[in-house]
Amino acid sequence: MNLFRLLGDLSHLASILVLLHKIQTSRSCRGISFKTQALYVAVFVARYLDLFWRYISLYNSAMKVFFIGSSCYILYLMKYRYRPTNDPSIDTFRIEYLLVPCAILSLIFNYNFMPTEILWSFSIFLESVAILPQLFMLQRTGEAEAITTHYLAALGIYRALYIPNWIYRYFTEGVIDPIAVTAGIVQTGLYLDFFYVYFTKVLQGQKFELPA
Amino acid sequence: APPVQGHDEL
Repeated sequence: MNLFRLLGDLSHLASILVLLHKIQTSRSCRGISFKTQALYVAVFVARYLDLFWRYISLYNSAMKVFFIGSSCYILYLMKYRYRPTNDPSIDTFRIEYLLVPCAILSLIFNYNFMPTEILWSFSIFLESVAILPQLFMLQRTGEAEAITTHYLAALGIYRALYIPNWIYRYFTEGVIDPIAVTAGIVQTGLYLDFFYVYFTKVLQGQKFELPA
Repeated sequence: APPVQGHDEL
């Protein structure tokens, strides 16, 4: 564990708490892509079920339980409790365009051709693109509530912090994880446009609005 | 060979 990874994980944790806060206080999931949230459940379940056979640390296990539990809870909130505020007509990204290529990639690129390792690779690839339905929705509506942008920023910062973490681990431990690093760089890249608007507008007190 | 050594990252 190093500082970059710890701060990254905390940022990930914060992003989920911000999202839950947004839904609970506004009693609405307006502006949140159900598809992205469903993809995160798939990501966490595919990757973190190793909880049952691979113990790393209490920290690691507790985080895994939290991520699986909170992502399922968010789906429940969107699908049942605040269902009327969820508008599927603007959440139109075709997720099969993500699921199928990720499944194929995970069969080709994995560290061991066995179900658990293929699932791990699949979750890494899927996580890297799971935000696309959400970004697509943002692009379509052209604006977002400030709190939704804080959620996305925290999520993007989490990914960005994993990059210095890998650099640090390469020099201190000599380990390199090409699958995670490649997918992680792609994933962080997807946030660049968003970050630009977030840092130049939202943090200056302006509304998050995309140029027409 | 790289890290099947645990996937210790989240």
